[in-house]
Amino acid sequence: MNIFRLLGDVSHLLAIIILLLKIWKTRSCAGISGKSQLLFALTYTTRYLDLVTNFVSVYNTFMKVVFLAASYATIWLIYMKFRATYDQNHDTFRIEFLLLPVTILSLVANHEFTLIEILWTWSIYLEAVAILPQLFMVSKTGEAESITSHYLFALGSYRGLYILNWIYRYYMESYYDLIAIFAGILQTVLYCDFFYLYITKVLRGQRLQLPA
Amino acid sequence: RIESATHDEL
Repeated sequence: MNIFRLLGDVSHLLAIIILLLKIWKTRSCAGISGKSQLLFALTYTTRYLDLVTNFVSVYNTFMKVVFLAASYATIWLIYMKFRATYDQNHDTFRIEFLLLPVTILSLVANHEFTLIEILWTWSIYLEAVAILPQLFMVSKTGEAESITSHYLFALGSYRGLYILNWIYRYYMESYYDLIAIFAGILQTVLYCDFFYLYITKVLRGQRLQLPA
Repeated sequence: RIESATHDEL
């Protein structure tokens, strides 16, 4: 473990908690893409299958349980409890256009052709593009509540910090995983325009307005 | 091949 990965995990945890609190406190999931949350739940489910078979550390197990529980709780809030506030008309990204290439790529580019490894690879590739429906929804509605933009900033920062973690591990532990690195860079790059808007606007107290 | 026996990252 290193400071970059720890900060990354904390940022990730923060993002998930911000989102849960936003929906629970405002009793509304307006502006939130249910499709992205579904993809995140799929990501954690397929990645953490080794939760019971492969013990890494108490921290690792604890975080996996928290991420799984929080992602399913978020889905329950969006599609069940507060489904009346779910903005279906703006959450229209065709996720099959993500699932197909992710599935093909995970079958072609993986470390080992075993079910567990293919599912892990699938979850890595899926996570890289899982935020697209959310970013698409923000661009469609033209704006996002400030709490939603804080959520996106924390979520985007987490994988950016993981990139620093991979640089650290390459030099200090000669460890690298090209699949995670490639997907992590793509994932972080997708947030770039949002990061720009967040830094230049939201941090100055303005609303996040995307050029419609 | 990239040696990543077990995935120890989240």
